[in-house]
Formats: sequence, structure tokens, C-alpha cells
Amino acid sequence: MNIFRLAGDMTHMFSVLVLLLKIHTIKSCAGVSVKTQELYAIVFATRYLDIFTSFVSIYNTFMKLVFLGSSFSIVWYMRYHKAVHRTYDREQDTFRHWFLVLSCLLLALLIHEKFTFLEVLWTFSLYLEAVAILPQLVLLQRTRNIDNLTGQYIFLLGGYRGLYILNWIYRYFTEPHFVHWITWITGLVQTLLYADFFYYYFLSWKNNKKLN
Amino acid sequence: IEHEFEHDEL
Repeated sequence: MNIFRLAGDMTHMFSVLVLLLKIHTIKSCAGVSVKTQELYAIVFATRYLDIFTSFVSIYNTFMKLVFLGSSFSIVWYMRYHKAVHRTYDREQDTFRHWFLVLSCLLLALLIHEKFTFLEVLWTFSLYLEAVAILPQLVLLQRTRNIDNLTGQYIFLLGGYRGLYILNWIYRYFTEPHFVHWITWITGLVQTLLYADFFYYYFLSWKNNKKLN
Repeated sequence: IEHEFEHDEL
């Protein structure tokens, strides 16, 4: 464990907790894409299958449960909680995300480190996470104004993988033969997808203007 | 045996 990875995990945890808190307290999911939340639930479900078979540390298991629990409860709130579901923007959140799932699955079957069930699903979860934010970014461009919490959620979510890139650089130089091209490339693609969001987010913060 | 690449990251 290094400071970059710890900061990345904390940033990631805060992003999901900010979103869960927003939805739970103001009972609204305006501006939030349930498709991105469903993709993230699939990402965690397929990445953390080894939670039962391999124990890394208390921290690791605890964080996996936090991410699994928060992503599935956010989907539950947005799909089945009456008050929250009413604020869901069905007309605007139209990204056909099942195509993302299918293409990532095919890609994982083609490009992976080891052809085992767990390893292919783990690779699939990396590919899917890289593109999971797309429905949310598309929804963002359609909805005029987004509230601060949703903006903070996306900012933290984009930031966490950027911190992970610093973690990979650190591990590459400190651990012999620590090389994981698939993880690095997907992590880079994922972070780059946030580039224009970061740009507008920074502008709105600098000019102290509403993000739009 | 080849070291089982354990995914120690989240």
C-alpha cells in the first residue's frame, strides 16, 4: 500500500458516499444516470468475485463490501424507491449501455492476462469501468444545470483513477516486475475520458460560476 | 509454480 493508492481509494469511497448521501438525504437523483450506476455495480460484482476465495487484508475486504454495498443500494434507490425514482430523468438518460457491457465482455474474452473464469471477469470489469462514466457524461451534457453534489461526485470519481495511475508509477519503480499493461491502459483511458469534465469543472470553480 | 497474480488492488 502506498499513499497514492490510499488517497485513490479514499477519493473513490468519498465519491460513492457523496452520491449515496445526496440521494438518501434530499431523496433526489436529478442529473444522475442510473445506467452509469448499474455499470459500476456490474464492475464491482465482477471484480470482487474473489472476495470469497482470496483474502488480501481486512482493509481490502472492507472496501470491497463498501463499494458493492453502495453501488447496489444507489441502483436500488434510483430504480425502486418511489420518491427518488420520481426524480430520475428517464427521457434524458438514454445511453444504450448494454452495448458497452457486451463489447467489454467480448474484448475481455480476446485480451486478458490469463484465460480463467475469474481472470476474464476481472479483466472485463477493468474494461467496463473505463467506459462506465459515459452515460453520466452524456446525461450531463443534456441536463442544463447540474447540482454541486453530482459535480463533486463525478470529480472525485474521475480523480480516484488518476491517483491510481500515480500508484502504478510508484509500484513500477519500487517493485520488481510489477507490470500490468491492461490495468494501466484501461486506467489511463478512464482518466482521459474525464479530461473535458475536469476542464469545465476547474473553470466553474475558478470563476466561481455554476458548472454548466 | 508461477506466482498466482493476486489482485491486491481494489
